[in-house]
Amino acid sequence: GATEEDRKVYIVYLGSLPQGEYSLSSLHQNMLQEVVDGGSVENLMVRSYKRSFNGFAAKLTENEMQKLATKKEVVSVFPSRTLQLQ
Amino acid sequence: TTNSWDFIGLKESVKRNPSVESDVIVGVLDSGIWPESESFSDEGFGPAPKKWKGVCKGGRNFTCNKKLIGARFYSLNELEETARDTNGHGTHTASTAAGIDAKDANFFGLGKGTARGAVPSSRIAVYKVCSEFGCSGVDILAGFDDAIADGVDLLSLSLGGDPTDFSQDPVSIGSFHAMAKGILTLNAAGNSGPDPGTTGSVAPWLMSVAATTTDRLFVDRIVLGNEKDVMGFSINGFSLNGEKFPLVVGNDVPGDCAQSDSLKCSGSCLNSSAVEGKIVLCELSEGTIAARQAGAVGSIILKDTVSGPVSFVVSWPSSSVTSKDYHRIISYINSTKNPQAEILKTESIKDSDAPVVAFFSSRGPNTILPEILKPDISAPGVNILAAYSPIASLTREDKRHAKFNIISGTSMACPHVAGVVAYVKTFHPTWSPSAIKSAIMTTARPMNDSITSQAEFAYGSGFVDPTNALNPGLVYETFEEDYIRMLCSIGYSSEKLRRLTGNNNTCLEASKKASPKDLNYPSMTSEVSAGTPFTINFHRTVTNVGLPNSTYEVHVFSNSGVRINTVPKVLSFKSLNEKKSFDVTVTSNGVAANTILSASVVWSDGKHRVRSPIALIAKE
Repeated sequence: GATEEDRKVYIVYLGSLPQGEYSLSSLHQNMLQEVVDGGSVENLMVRSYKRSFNGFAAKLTENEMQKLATKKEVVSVFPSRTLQLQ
Repeated sequence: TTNSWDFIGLKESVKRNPSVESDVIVGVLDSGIWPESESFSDEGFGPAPKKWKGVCKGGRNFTCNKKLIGARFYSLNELEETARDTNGHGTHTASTAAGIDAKDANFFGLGKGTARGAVPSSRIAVYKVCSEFGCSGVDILAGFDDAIADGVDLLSLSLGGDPTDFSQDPVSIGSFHAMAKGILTLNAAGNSGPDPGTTGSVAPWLMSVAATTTDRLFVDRIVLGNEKDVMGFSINGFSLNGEKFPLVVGNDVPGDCAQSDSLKCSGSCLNSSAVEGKIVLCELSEGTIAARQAGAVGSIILKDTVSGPVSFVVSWPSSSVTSKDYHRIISYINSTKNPQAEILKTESIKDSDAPVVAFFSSRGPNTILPEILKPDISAPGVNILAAYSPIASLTREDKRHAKFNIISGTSMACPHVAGVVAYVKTFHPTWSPSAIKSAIMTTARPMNDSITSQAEFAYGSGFVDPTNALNPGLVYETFEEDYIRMLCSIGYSSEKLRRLTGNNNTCLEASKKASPKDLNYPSMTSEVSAGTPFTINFHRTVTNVGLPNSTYEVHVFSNSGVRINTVPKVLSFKSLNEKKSFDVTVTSNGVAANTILSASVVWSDGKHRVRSPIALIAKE
């Protein structure tokens, strides 16, 4: 029953890049699809990190964030904070 | 910058390695860059280094050159479609670290000289991760992801926030992967000082930088009607041409508003007809704007006395004075029927107290990992003149534009150390990030913190000394596996660490029982219990990078009443890269809560001095 307004941008950090040939974009899309009830996840995916480390950023509900956080391949899930120039 | 590199000791005539320097790529994650600034001209530069794998994707009307070899922009909100710097901050930091010489640089005639970076022959790659709304974690991680893969040699991040657990902090995460690829990340300690525990730059694999003053102090004198001088602080390029104007106190000429507000000259609480053509004395900084709007010719503002000699750019004749001088002026006004004053144009004078840690510079202890001393190092971050974006406002209130600006912050200190890292790298291209960091920390000049008495928790290992850092003698090296052991010791699971590193790292029982204070760090710190005797042990290993055959003796300095013992007291080396370990034990009969115990261990072979500070804080 979550609305679009309930979604916040979270970073899903998956650690280092996996060994071997992987399409990380697909992997990230699939992980997201697993926790989102129905519908396309294309609009929910904000960014994929796949050149130097592994992770993605997506618009998630609290419930989806909790589900992702329990996955064994996830190091951490946290909201995207805004830092400041100093 | 036109002065700070000379003050640090990196003079124009310093020895350089230009061919290697031109292969060094400085990555800057910031608010973008102004590519047309003369600090980024590519005259005389050859093609980009072969190792460069990045691109120039700065958006519309953005062109790179052989100096500025890469640009990318990110925007979580898709509002920014250019790497062009509309803020000025990114241009300032990039030019401080790596700008070429820009002759006759000045800010409305102030601070005139040749603005230069530490490594003028190096290349710059810019990752715009900050917009007018700040720097989102999503964009910061994207900047790291690209910069590491693009092949930068070091990263400078003049941004930050509150202290956060490593696994949830984009700067800690990004800099960890940078370190694993041999890239050292420099990070501003933060501007939340002088309260303790305020630094948000906490990870041991990055280098956090505190801000200090330089020997160039900008002062803005006020001459009273009795011809007595009052020393003020502001960056004010205006002259009243030798004319004195009537002086009034803001709360004596209230406007149509509550009396309590008028005491501070806030908002519209000044009577325009009573202040027109006069200089207004105000208690709050907003008074500068209120007095100007009300038609005054100038303002004198009360400034917090603990804030020290930090001057701010003002867009009309205005100066700030300490509480003592503010009351001197009030006494003068009360002593005469016709009080008058003139605000002179800002001038620079020599500050023999420098370097002093800036009041705003965030302090340790490290609230995430108290066993790692933060900040790591200090560098100039007060009143730094460097290139600026010509379309950016000088300040929020001052809408003027300039090619150079004078600004303050740990943001300004960070690229100074980034420049030094690049400089050291030109002489030691194969050194690990931790070796370079150690070289800079152990050769730093000792400092005092007479303003807040927070010692190493204010300035870290001391004031950066680039030429000394080239020859440290010994270095404390730390590699990915050492950080993994440290993360085990603070409770990270084997599974989490396997994900983090991609290796089959498991937390051995020994690692779980270890203490993070035994990470091979160039400084030593710990919390101790107040009021009870304690014994703290630090284990360290040094690598010989000085002379093959050398013998180092230990010297211990302490004014804290603690006993410090080092075993062994002599380290003999037979070859380069040979490693030797030692233990430092600190004992005390107990100290009062919140006491900071400050000491240092120095290894010396007669030619090198390898100094590690020890900072202990007593907690309830």
